[in-house]
Amino acid sequence: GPDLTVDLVGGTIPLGVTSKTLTLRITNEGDAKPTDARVYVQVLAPVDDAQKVTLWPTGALGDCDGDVVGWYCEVRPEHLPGPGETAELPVSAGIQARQPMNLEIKASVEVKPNDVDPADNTRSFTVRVVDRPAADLSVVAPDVTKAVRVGTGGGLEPTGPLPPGGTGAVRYTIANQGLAPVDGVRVELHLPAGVTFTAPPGECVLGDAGRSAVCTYDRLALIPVKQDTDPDDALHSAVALQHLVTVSADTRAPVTLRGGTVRVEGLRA
Amino acid sequence: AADVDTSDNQDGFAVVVAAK
Repeated sequence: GPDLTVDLVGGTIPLGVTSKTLTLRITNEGDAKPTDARVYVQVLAPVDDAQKVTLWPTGALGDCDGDVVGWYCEVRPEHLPGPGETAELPVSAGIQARQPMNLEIKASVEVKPNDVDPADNTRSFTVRVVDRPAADLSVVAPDVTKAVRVGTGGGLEPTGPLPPGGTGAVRYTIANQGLAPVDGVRVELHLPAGVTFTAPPGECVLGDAGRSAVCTYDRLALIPVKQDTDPDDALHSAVALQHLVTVSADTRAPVTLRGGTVRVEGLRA
Repeated sequence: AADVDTSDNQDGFAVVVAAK
């Protein structure tokens, strides 16, 4: 059966930032896809505190309702996570705190048919506003579900499901949601067993027989979101990157290959 | 470089392979 877990990342926010996007991850560690999943977020704090840091779901993952002290989202059928997959719900935090503070929240997920391990369906988290005026990088990497081809303009176009022997793209978005710029970004990627990088990207050094990469974007600067006001200039607060990957032709499909990771760090303040 | 929140510096992903 399905075994959904819930996690919230990005819950530490530098004092002075007025908005940050957190991510609520709903991962299916079971072996069946749920037919229904509903995630609940409840703020365990007095309304006064709840109004200093408001959390609200964004994006098109689910149909959501509620208010600042509690809300829920019904995950849309096309986003229900299959075995090994993760649905990532962006949660927009609006911060009006004038001093450091903590906000306790509880997140839980209700599943149909019954979750095989309900013990990990509910977790408590602390959202923290901290007095640290530094950079705050985040990364979001969706599951790879589509085969791609290089289009006439050089961009990648999805062509359908990803078969054994096929080529897909690992895509991820890095954003600086803090108060200080970073100069240069280092990215570490690990692919699941049975998947290798199709071509070594120029900025990357491959290892682990083509399954891992360390990429150094030495000239990539990311400024704080608040300073990223002109869409036409060359200064950016976020960047989307992608790498082509190939699935081994002898993979027994259908299967979800788990264990890919991407990790980012700023090189210099 | 200093980073206020490293909880969101890593994300996992899966590769979903369909039958041919």
